[in-house]
Amino acid sequence: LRVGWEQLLTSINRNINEVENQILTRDS
Amino acid sequence: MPVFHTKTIEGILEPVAQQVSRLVILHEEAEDGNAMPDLERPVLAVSCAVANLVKVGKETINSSDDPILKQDMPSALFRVEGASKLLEEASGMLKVDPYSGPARKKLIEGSRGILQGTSSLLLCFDESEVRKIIRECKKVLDYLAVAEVIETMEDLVQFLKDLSPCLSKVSREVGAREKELTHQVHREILIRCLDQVKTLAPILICSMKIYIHIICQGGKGAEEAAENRNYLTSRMTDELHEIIRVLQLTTYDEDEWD
Repeated sequence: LRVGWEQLLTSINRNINEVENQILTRDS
Repeated sequence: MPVFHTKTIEGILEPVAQQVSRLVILHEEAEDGNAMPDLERPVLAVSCAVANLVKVGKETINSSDDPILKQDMPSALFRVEGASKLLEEASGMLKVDPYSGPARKKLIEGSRGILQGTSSLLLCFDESEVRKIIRECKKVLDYLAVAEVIETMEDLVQFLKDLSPCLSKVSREVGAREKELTHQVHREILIRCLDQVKTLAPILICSMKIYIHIICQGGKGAEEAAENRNYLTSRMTDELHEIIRVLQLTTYDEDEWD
């Protein structure tokens, strides 16, 4: 479970960064 | 069956969606009462990323000239922010009680909320991109609507000068969009319609030239030539309307996947 939650939160973090990149790329 | 309608959205959300589902199952299996790990650090990292995303999102809302994007985006940002707060609360509760059931529920709710919020954000942007392509398609439709009033070679040359760049842009953008879609049937319709538009365009110009030539020569057969030209414009118009319709589709035909 420990690994599972940490991995999920890391993925969520990466996911948020990718969404931010998408916004910045399309916005420019 | 693909859940996300573009490859970009699928590439970003699919891995997280799978992990959330897997973790919900793990969580249900762990209801017997295992202690939860300390998640303060990864939750803090998520909070920082969300704060940054919200900042960028708000700047985008302020600078965008798309009223629908301006209207839809704030609720998606609000959702991500709310979900991030849930994760923070859960992390705080687990520090006090690593066995806390409500904290686990908040973790799952927060993770799902971030997934749903980021999904809404990506959809807002995607729809805005689609609206841009549709605007270009409508420009071509506007030009096609004036084809029947062109009666001189000079006007035809101007007509071509106006239409060509718009058609090229539509061809380029619809072609790129087709490659982005995950739904095979939608892709095939776009390819077919675009091919038709590209094939019909030079034939239409030829028919307009013939019509102008006939009316300059005295008008015999002008009616048939006009009918032929109008038939070609209506064919191209229909294909463009179909492109616009399919560009706006995001749902899937269940039968096809069966």
